[in-house]
Amino acid sequence: EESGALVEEMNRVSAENKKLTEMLTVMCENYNALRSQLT
Amino acid sequence: MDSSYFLDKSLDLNLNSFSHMINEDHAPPPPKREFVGDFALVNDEKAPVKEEKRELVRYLAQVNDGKAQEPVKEEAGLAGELDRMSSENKKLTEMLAQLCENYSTLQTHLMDLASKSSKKEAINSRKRKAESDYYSQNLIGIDGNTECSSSDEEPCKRPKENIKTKASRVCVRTDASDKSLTVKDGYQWRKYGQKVTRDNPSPRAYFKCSFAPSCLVKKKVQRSADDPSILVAIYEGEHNHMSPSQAEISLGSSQCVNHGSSIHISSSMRSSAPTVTLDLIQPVLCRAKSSIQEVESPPLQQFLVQQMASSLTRDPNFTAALAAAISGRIIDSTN
Repeated sequence: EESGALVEEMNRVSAENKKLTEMLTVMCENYNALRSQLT
Repeated sequence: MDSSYFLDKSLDLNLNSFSHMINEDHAPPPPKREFVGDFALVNDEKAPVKEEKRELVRYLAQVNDGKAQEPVKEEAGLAGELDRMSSENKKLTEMLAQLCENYSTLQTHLMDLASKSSKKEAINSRKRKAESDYYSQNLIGIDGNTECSSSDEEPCKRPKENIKTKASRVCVRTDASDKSLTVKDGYQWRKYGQKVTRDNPSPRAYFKCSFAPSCLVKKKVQRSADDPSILVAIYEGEHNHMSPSQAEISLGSSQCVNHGSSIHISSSMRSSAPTVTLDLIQPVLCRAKSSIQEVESPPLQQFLVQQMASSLTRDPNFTAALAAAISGRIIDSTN
């Protein structure tokens, strides 16, 4: 049971990581687009 | 920049290297590939991954697919992995926060630049407008009135006042077929621009004195809109040097005749009318002068004679021969 809970928690954290990574990707794109406007 | 690099970095959890990546100059924008798929995609095959981790990833993929659920034996390993993922999560959050901050800073900077450039543009357009107003007023008041309106704002006032005291207008009748915008006034000018104005089909040429920048006099020449045979020259400022042909002109001024050149001088130029009149008919004057010189002694011949005399006097043989001839003549005459 304990390992099941651990796995569940890991799934949650993994999904969160995935979301964060996606957000970072989008932010990177936006940032670079903005910077290219400056140059 | 490959997206796998970005993904690798996200797993590597190196905050500094990520910052370097987003701040790198001339870096191409990141590809628009979205991060979709399983957790397994996050792990690049090239990256060193522990066997244990791979098993876990496989297991998680199966869990996500809902195909199978195997019991996990090594709880400690799982807990360690959970810790690692949590710390990764935390670092990702920090990176995101920093990136957001950088983004907002950059955006503010960009907005500042945009507002500055728009202000500059507005100032430039106002200057251009004021300048064109001034020129159009000068052209309308051809018969002497060079007053400028002083209803503008303070920054535009000072240069206008300066010009008001020194601007002068000269109208010269020329051959209508002559398309050049040249007014011969005895000074040498350098043309630095030409433009077509709204109120006149013929272009306006801009000249500055060849002694510039020490002499700041400028001249604008344009054909009159009413009579294209009249060239209107507007002078700004006064020369701080002698005209190159002034001495020559003053010598021959008593002999010059105005051959049909209609000259009208306004404002401050009027006080020095004789000089200007001579300047303006310089071609006529030169013609008259040269004809006089042709009758009396052509300058070329005179020059040749002088050259010959100087070379002969320098020759000792010639001097001796001349002395002998003169003395012989004297002896003959006494005999």
